[in-house]
Amino acid sequence: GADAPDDDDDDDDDDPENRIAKKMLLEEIKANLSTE
Amino acid sequence: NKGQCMSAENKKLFEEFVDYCSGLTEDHPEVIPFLKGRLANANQTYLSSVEFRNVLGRCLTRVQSKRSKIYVYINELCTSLKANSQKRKLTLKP
Repeated sequence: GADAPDDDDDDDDDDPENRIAKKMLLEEIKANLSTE
Repeated sequence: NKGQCMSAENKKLFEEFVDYCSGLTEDHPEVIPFLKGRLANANQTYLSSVEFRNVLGRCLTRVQSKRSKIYVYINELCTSLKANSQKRKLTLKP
């Protein structure tokens, strides 16, 4: 039979809270690099 | 020496968190070094505190059970470390 879909491979971009945290973090890193 | 063993325990937890997250943030390799930089800038009192151990333990447990929120927990850890960074005194030249 067909393999069960790999449902634990949850993409981190699906979760809105995670998407916002990721955006904030990457912006902070960029700002941090520009001030160094 | 209680502070030292707490500090060592927290360091081990932090490395466990970093090891787990490194594999999941390969699309942004700058994130983990940034988190390590935040740790390097944090004051020693906080790094050997129960508070930091609780934050680490909570983030590690949650990220292992909910990988889809990985950046939420990395951000939480960065924020707690930033809030306890060493206050660098700027010595103004006369």
